[in-house]
Amino acid sequence: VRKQSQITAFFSSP
Amino acid sequence: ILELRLVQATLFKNVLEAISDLFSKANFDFSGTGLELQAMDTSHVALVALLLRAEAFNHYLCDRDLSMGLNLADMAKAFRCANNDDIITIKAEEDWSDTVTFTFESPEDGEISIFDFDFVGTNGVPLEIPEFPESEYQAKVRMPSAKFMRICKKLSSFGDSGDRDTVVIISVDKECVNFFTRGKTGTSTIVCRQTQTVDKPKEPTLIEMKEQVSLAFDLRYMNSFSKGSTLSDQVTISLSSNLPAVFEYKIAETGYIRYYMLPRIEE
Repeated sequence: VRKQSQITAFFSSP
Repeated sequence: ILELRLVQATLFKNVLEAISDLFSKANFDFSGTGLELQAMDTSHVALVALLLRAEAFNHYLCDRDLSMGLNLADMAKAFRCANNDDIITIKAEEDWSDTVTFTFESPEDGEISIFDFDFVGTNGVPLEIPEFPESEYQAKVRMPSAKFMRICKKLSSFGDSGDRDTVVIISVDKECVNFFTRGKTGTSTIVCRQTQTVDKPKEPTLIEMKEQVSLAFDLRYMNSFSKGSTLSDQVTISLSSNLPAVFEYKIAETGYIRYYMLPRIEE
């Protein structure tokens, strides 16, 4: 199974 | 005051077509530099960032930074009514703190359509997006945007269309990029070789590889990203196992649209 991470795991609010 | 004019609606129509099926709301940031747009899909898997520098507009006046959330589905509907050669004016005034006005004017018959859009809350955008150094990507592939779109369509027609989770594996190895997907009763691979630029100087496929890389992506998202092809003849795909992949379309000399998505990781 390949898991999809959310992009928010990488970019954050300024 | 914000007052912008574009003498051809095409650019904005194409922007909306490139984002409105995947992203329902976007944050529009207007500043002296230009328009910066960001949107995330409802699952927070993909992020799109668009820059249109002030020079992209025929008239650009923005004396105070202005940030607004707008509903893209409503905007796309309005823009579908606009002709490609309509003149667009975008206006917001300080005392109308929650509305922006888009006006389409037909240069032929003088008909004017006016749409007021209320601001909406956005889905957690804007986010801080750092520029990663080129060296952090294991491979970069540049190809004609129409070719990338065709590849996505081919893979979709092979993969079971009812399956929303079809995965594409993009592998880069020396002078080849492979797109691989598994259907119900078999697999499909599309191999793209680096092309000699002498033959077709306008449509090169270029591969820069630091190390071999093989990453899995959701085909449904890639298909949506490929709609950026109306904005640029070329797409650049930057791949890294540690960073979000970037699917970038440069918009003439005046900006870009970039789609970001993390690869799927084996568990």
